[in-house]
Amino acid sequence: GRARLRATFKGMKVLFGEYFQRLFSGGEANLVWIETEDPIAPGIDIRARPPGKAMQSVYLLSGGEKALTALALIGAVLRLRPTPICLLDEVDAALDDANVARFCALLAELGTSAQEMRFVIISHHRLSMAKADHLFGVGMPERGVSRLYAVDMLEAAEHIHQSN
Amino acid sequence: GRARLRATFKGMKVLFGEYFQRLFSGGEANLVWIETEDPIAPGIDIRARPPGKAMQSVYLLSGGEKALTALALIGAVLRLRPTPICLLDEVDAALDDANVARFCALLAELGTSAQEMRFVIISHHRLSMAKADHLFGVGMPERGVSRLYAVDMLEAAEHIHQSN
Amino acid sequence: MHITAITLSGFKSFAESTHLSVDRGLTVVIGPNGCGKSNIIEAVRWVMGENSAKRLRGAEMEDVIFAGTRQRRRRQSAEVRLTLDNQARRAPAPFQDVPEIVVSRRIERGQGSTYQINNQEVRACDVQMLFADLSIGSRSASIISQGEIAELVENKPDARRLLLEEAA
Amino acid sequence: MHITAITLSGFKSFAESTHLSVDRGLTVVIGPNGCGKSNIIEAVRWVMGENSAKRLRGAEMEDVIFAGTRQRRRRQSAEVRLTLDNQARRAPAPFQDVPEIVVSRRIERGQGSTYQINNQEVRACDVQMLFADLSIGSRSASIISQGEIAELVENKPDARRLLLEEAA
Ligand SMILES: Nc1ncnc2c1ncn2[C@@H]1O[C@H](COP(=O)(O)OP(=O)(O)OP(=O)(O)O)[C@@H](O)[C@H]1O
Ligand SMILES: Nc1ncnc2c1ncn2[C@@H]1O[C@H](COP(=O)(O)OP(=O)(O)OP(=O)(O)O)[C@@H](O)[C@H]1O
Ligand SMILES: [Mg+2]
Ligand SMILES: [Mg+2]
Repeated sequence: GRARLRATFKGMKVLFGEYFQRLFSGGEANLVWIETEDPIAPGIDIRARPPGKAMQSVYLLSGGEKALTALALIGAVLRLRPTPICLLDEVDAALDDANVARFCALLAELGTSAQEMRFVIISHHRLSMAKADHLFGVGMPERGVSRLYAVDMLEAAEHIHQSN
Repeated sequence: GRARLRATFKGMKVLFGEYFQRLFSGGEANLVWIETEDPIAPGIDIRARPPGKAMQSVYLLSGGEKALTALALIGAVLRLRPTPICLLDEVDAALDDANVARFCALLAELGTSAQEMRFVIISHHRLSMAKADHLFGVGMPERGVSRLYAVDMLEAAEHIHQSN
Repeated sequence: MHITAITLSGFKSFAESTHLSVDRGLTVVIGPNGCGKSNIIEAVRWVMGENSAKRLRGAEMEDVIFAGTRQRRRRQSAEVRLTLDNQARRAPAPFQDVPEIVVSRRIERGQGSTYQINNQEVRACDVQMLFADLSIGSRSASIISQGEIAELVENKPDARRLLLEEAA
Repeated sequence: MHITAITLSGFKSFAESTHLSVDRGLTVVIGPNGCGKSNIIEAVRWVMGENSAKRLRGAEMEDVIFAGTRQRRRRQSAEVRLTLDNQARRAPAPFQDVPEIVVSRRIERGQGSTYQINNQEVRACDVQMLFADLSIGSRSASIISQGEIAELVENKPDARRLLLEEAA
């Protein structure tokens, strides 16, 4: 009921704050419980302040900052209650190199912690590829027909190295 | 009036088809004039088929394919009627390397053609940076306060090379 | 409990039967634009019971069936299977005693979708219920489609309540 | 006609006066997340007459004024200037005879926005009209904000009609 929801909320708020600080190397972030007519259906507001900046509306954050804030929130939810899989489609598209690295570190931690979360992510980013435990390629050797193939990590690294 | 609009539409359709084929290395794309109650306010539908694929709803296209299709359309409009500036904020975020290269080639062509279009684009992609005629960096040496500085292309290339 | 495999057959651009095994840690899927990566994510949302064709970029649900190419005829059906590992025997009833749970959804042209769990035909809501018990589902924060990551932050406060319910 | 310079002063994270000259060809702006790149694009949309604070990620128009940091006091006003080169003397009346056209917008806390063209105070619609004559404006296809590129393709057919009107 409501007591359980409030307890969960408290845990989510603390974890969200921690993950935010880790992904942003500082700053602070908070969740706010907003009462609605339904006592077990609150609204949840986000207050976030990247390091050195003033606390402002989250809507004013940059594209990359919003993505990172969202990832901190997802991390908190997964840590509280792991799921059978987590699928992330190009969530690193808006991130700069330094933030891609922090994003991958977050996934690695959730993957090795008690949660043992398994992630399948889609990415065009070479830094994300480099952090893969398993790498798959999708291609269309016959046009319009997708094929999946396992990619050897060392071969891929060689290929990326050559293309630079 | 309507005659002029129809003539413009015809030109837009042809150019859109050309730019699409260039960005996709093939395939075909079309614009369709849709009559509404207002004879000078038609709807414009897009039909696009990447090479080798069946003609389907544009909504089924991938993120990168949609971005590329949109860029073909923008290219057609700019070619018909150049504007004082064109600002593109991270439009290459969804593009793979090969398509970023085609995107930059399109900008280069519009920049040197009779249109002499000037582009200011924001990008995290090293291939787009490499194609810049002028490079600016934005940073926050004092946290929360933006500063703009001109970046020397050769120095930047060196820096990118080292980070790989 | 973990999802250990995703199998697609005739789903969107995956004309042929395709098997993706999901191991521990981080799996990264790469490939050029339009090659089918997001289609895999949508296949998982679909087999978990996604009802809105629009959320799968289609106009109607049959749009997920392989539509054919200039060289290859279209398919009459699409099927996606998810394999869940239940070694720890923690699955919700009535599946707590089986080592593996295989959930599948199939759609035939002109006939709509059918669902199965371990080869028994079930209703859509049974599948949605099973995944809901595992705190996941086609609208879960555990599945973020292309372009949607910022929505968690840009949404209204009441849209975010789902996260709280998932975590509880 | 070309825009040859963009000047921001007190606009969002640009607390100090910042001058970006726009030369021929391709200018690329780079930098880490959150450093202010998109704010530059929004500054241009704003000075061209953008009326919706929401489209600039704010709740009200005063949200574009530098809000201060822990080390620096907030500013009382924001100003953005665009310089258009009219060497070819093709500008619309009444500006056809000047070599350069400088358009600026200023907002003061508690006082709203004022516009100027070549140091003459004008109305917002005069600025919007000038740019409309040049086939550009805050809603033009020539200005694509972050995350919006796919919208051109995903929109309804009547939203795309604006492109036709711009090209005509
Ligand atoms: N029913 C269908 N039959 C055949 N092909 C389809 C069907 N539905 C979608 N497609 C094709 O699948 C392709 C899109 O695949 P998808 O979105 O997975 O690409 P992607 O690998 O994620 O690319 P990106 O990197 O650009 O996001 C489109 O080209 C589309 O035409
Ligand atoms: N009025 C304001 N005063 C001070 N800072 C502001 C103001 N409005 C927005 N900001 C700050 O500007 C930053 C966003 O800048 P912007 O969106 O330009 O970043 P960006 O360089 O485009 O980043 P990204 O690469 O992630 O897209 C935010 O951190 C926000 O807090
Ligand atoms: Mg995709
Ligand atoms: Mg930005």
